[in-house]
Amino acid sequence: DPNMKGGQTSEGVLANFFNSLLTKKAGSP
Amino acid sequence: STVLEKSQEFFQICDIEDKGFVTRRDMQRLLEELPLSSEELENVFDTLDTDGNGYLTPEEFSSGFSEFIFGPSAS
Repeated sequence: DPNMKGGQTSEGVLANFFNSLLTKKAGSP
Repeated sequence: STVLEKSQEFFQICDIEDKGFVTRRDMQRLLEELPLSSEELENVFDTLDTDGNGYLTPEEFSSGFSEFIFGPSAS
């Protein structure tokens, strides 16, 4: 979503955060 | 697993001392673990801390997580 880049909405920030957590979970045992 | 289980799992990642709530300081600890800036983590904290008391409860955390999963209309 190009709208997410630059000035991030709080929604975008949350999405970023939870996506990172999901990735972290998936990537570590 | 369910959304609730996931959100509890994530809450525990943030609440590493198992206090039952997450502070700004806990959030900044995630700097080492997540590819997010300090500013972004502050932003996440502010967004999740809907009552602005400086503590994230599991309820606030899971409502933020549901918004992420289902969109802001689901509450």
